[in-house]
Amino acid sequence: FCFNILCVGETGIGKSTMMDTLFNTNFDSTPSSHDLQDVKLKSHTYDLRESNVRMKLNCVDTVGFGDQINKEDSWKAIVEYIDTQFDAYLQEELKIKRSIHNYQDRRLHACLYFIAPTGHSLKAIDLVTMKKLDSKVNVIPVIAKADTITKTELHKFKTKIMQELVTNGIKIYQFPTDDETVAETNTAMNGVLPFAIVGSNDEVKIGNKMVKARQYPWGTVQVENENHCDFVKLREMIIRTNMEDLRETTHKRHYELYRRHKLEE
Amino acid sequence: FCFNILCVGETGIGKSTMMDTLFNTNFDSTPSSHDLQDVKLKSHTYDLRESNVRMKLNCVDTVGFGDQINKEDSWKAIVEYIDTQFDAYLQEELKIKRSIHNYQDRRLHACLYFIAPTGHSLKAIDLVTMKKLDSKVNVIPVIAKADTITKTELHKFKTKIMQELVTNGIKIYQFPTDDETVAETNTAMNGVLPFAIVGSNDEVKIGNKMVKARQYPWGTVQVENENHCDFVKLREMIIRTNMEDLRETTHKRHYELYRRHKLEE
Ligand SMILES: Nc1nc2c(ncn2[C@@H]2O[C@H](COP(=O)(O)OP(=O)(O)O)[C@@H](O)[C@H]2O)c(=O)[nH]1
Ligand SMILES: Nc1nc2c(ncn2[C@@H]2O[C@H](COP(=O)(O)OP(=O)(O)O)[C@@H](O)[C@H]2O)c(=O)[nH]1
Repeated sequence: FCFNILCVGETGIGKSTMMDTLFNTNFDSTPSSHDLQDVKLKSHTYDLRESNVRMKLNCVDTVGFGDQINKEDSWKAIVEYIDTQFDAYLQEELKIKRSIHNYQDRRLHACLYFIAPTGHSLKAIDLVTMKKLDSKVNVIPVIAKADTITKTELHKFKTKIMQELVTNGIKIYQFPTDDETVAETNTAMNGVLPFAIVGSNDEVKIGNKMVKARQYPWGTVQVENENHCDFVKLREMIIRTNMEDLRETTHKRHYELYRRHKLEE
Repeated sequence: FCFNILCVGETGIGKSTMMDTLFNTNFDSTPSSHDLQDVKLKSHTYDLRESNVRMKLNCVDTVGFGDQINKEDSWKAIVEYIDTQFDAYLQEELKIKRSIHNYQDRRLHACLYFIAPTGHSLKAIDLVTMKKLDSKVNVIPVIAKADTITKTELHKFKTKIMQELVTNGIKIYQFPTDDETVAETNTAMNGVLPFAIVGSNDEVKIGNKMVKARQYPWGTVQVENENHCDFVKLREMIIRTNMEDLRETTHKRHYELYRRHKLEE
């Protein structure tokens, strides 16, 4: 099966490192420059094995997002990409002789929105973009480079972000709490949002194990240490516990909404 | 005497914390929000004692810089402010009955340009802004929140930044090397630019001393530890070694250039 994930965030915020960290890959992508004239969506496809399931992972990166001096249209390229995938699926669905089960579904199942760790609040571009995306894709905001923020600052920052999302009517993806087997974990996880994450392509020896970490002169941030950041929670929630729900809500909610508007035109 | 310093950088990049850290103050400024419609320059004045010299410190903050979705005019308010101070001085200088020695000189002696620690390169707004400012004020770029960057990443980042400044013909302030007593130190310091800085309003007990630091679960970044960041070098260079040169170049170079253009009009 396939899983399509979109990463939105400014250049240098850690998107490609986070994809490598989440999916244990080494995408070897050339770092993007800051001087792109507009936003381009670049997609990389990988064949992965995640807990013995073969998966086609499709990572879409927003190259140049937020870099322009005038960011007014930053979100347009993203919405266009999402709609294009919805439309391609719709065209296939409407055919008489369909091959839906063979169809390479490129609809985006999750959008990781990378929030810059300013410690203050969301930026204007974050609010505008997430508002445009929340009815088109499952938006999962994350605080990027969380090793920039102390525990006390993080608590205030998370509270501020959640308040701003509510104030601006932005509907972020909530882990489902209707299924008894996952209700308790998912409810707890919803209370920790947005996840504060750290990514790393480097491994460091801690004790007798090699772990993903960022090594500083004053200490080593261990990506998979839950006392250091929420990376493990993010991985658990989107790759293990809720991947099916992400794919389902994409089809039954976001795609349905697109289809209804498109067919009513 | 007075020292006027301008801090340019996006909201949440650590400007007010750095002013407190550099000048041992507790400016108690209310954190700025991200949703200002345009850039405003806000100035705070303090009476300080720096190594037994009484100094009037004037800190000018660029509130709202880089926050707008359209950042085209971000630099205009800054250039206008600088020119206004030059013009006020010029008007005083041209008077018949002058009181130059009583005059409250608000001309900016240094501009600390805060570079976001992306680890990649400068942003479009950085290049445009520094280019507009380099002939108007002594521009001293610094890498903000340097505790986000590992030693290896920092080395590459500094090299990239310096290359981009040269490529774009941006003239940053160089510590003077004509005076024998400071030539060696200043030359060495010019080779370390841009300074990678960390600021903190909090103190942590290290050994038996209270030191300015940022405490994380994986370790404590000590602001005044030269192995952790370049803060001590920045303070030494601008407050101790070169404050006089900063004030002098402002008057003899930047102001002179303004005066000549203004009188030629
Ligand atoms: N402090 C910190 N730096 C990170 C983290 N993840 C990546 N970086 C660094 O940030 C820089 C940009 O990362 P990259 O993944 O290329 O960002 P992208 O442009 O968003 O894809 C690199 O120097 C990374 O090593 C993180 O979690 N914390
Ligand atoms: N990681 C890190 N965070 C910092 C540093 N300096 C300030 N901060 C934090 O960044 C946030 C914004 O700082 P502030 O000084 O208000 O930024 P300003 O809006 O540019 O004035 C606060 O949560 C600070 O504690 C630093 O050197 N490193």
